[in-house]
Amino acid sequence: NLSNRLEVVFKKLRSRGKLNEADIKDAMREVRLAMLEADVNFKVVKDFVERVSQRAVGQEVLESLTPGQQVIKIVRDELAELMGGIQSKIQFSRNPPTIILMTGLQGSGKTTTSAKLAGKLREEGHRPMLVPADPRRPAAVEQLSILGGDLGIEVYQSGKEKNAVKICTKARDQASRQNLDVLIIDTAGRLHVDEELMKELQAINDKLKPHENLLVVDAMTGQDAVNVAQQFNQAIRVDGVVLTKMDGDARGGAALSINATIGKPIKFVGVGEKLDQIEPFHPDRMASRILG
Amino acid sequence: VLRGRVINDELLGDLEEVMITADMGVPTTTRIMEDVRRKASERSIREAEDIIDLIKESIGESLKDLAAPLNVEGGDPAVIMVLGVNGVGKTTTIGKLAYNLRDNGKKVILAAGDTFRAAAIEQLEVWADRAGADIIKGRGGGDPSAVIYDSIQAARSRNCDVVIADTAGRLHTKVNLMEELKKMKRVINREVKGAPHEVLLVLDATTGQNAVSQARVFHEALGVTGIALTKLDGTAKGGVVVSIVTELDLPLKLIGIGEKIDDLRPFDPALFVEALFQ
Ligand SMILES: Nc1nc2c(ncn2[C@@H]2O[C@H](COP(=O)(O)OP(=O)(O)OP(=O)(O)O)[C@@H](O)[C@H]2O)c(=O)[nH]1
Ligand SMILES: Nc1nc2c(ncn2[C@@H]2O[C@H](COP(=O)(O)OP(=O)(O)OP(=O)(O)O)[C@@H](O)[C@H]2O)c(=O)[nH]1
Ligand SMILES: [Mg+2]
Ligand SMILES: [Mg+2]
Repeated sequence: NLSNRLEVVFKKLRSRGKLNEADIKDAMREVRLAMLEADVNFKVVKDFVERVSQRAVGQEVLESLTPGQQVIKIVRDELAELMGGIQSKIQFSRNPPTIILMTGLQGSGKTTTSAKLAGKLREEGHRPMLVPADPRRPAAVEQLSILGGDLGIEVYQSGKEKNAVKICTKARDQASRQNLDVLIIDTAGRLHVDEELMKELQAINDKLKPHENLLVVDAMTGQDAVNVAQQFNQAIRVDGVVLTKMDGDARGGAALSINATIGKPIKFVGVGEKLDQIEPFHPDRMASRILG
Repeated sequence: VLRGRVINDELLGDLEEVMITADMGVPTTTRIMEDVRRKASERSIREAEDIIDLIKESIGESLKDLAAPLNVEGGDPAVIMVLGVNGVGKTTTIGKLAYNLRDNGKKVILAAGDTFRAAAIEQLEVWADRAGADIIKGRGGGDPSAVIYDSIQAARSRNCDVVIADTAGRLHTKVNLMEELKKMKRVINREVKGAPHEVLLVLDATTGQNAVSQARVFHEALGVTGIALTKLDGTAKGGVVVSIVTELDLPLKLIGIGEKIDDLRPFDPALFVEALFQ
């Protein structure tokens, strides 16, 4: 892991007694390798290593008895700060229902996360409604209905309606009538480069004016995370990210890539297939995980 | 875009960036670049465009021996097990594959082996209907091995050529779920000589270096015989398969390029390598 690799770098240098800029360069090379291995985006790694290099040539490292540990501490602190600085709670509206729009690539975990989020919000005293606004994927409506049913949470019955915008507006009206205070809209998986589907997403966003647009991202996403985040953010202004499948061994570098690129916080983390497996995001834990 | 550029460290650095950004990973990129530097000096390469051709040649070399067709001949029935982590496109790929096999004159049965996830069976039923394949399902929450057993018996009694077994998505780190797959494979092998004829690992092209870990673990547990790489219609290049294919000697057989029933293609190394640099 990175700790060990940095110790190896600094062991060779300790015999000389002093560190210099070239030594720090070696250490930064190890940090860069660790982050690329963790799927952090190439350009994000470049920028990050540059800013950390500045700090690493400071006295705190050069005069430390354990320079390797010092560098790790600097890197970890910078990472955690980058990923944790911002508001990471759902912003509820004063005029209910609060509308939460779940969006993202195919298979990222939107439907499962929608149900998990509904369950969590109900435990926190809210009255959520789930909206199956994916009219395309085979059995998508059934999937959300079953999950909502398992939790005893209201799932809007879209019937034969295939227009996603209509499904959402009718669901919102029904939620208001039933005095439900949160609307969680599950949408179809879509590619950020699919013009037609991105237009559909914009139409939903324009008509419903959601209070929270959550981008659901698979923790194992590679370099492409930057493209995805940028395009979705450009289309509908993302408010936050949910990182799913964190119960696996993916290092999750996409978390840093997305944060560094669109500056939006990771609000929740999916840690399993069961409906109670959603947790708040811990930037310091994520930083350690990315560094390996 | 490379025309007129001089071959120097900056150019090579830019090319490395293209490869790493395509998810090829640092070790594989480094290996390819060493290979290219050696060839460039051996062949006295001077032009920047020729460097890129060397890179493509080097990557193509690693991939071309490992493109292979799906093995669906000669089984009684032929059995294909489809597995992989959650959400990669297993069920959709099965629907596309069933349609393709039907188009080639095969009678196909789909085994609804995901007895866990909400509406997994309903989802596969839609695909069976679209593909013109039969479907065998058990009760929700039941034993997937029982479903595959029933499917094999049904294939024999209905004279079907191929059984494709859908399985629930599972992270390779979950030991008990990997054991469930091993049991399914044993049941298949016991019922049909030489089966499963294909153990197809589905990987998502948007996945980064974790795909190597996925491939290693699934291969070690089940003996993967082929890879299907999905979602290549996005902007992700799927470069991680270069490491997987060379490190584990696994054939790349199919690619998914969309969500419709005919969005399945055999893997073409030359096209794949071209796309890496577009
Ligand atoms: N292990 C694990 N699996 C998850 C997690 N979140 C979702 N999944 C699984 O990932 C798969 C895909 O989840 P879905 O909720 O269907 O994903 P989706 O984004 O709605 O998919 P599309 O609607 O097709 O785009 C399912 O097998 C889920 O059970 C998680 O945090 N951990
Ligand atoms: N764009 C694109 N989407 C795909 C492709 N293959 C599958 N999908 C989509 O990916 C999502 C997940 O597909 P599934 O077939 O449910 O994936 P799975 O592996 O069976 O998922 P689990 O059973 O939940 O683990 C669906 O929205 C599919 O339409 C592909 O090649 N391109
Ligand atoms: Mg869904
Ligand atoms: Mg499936």
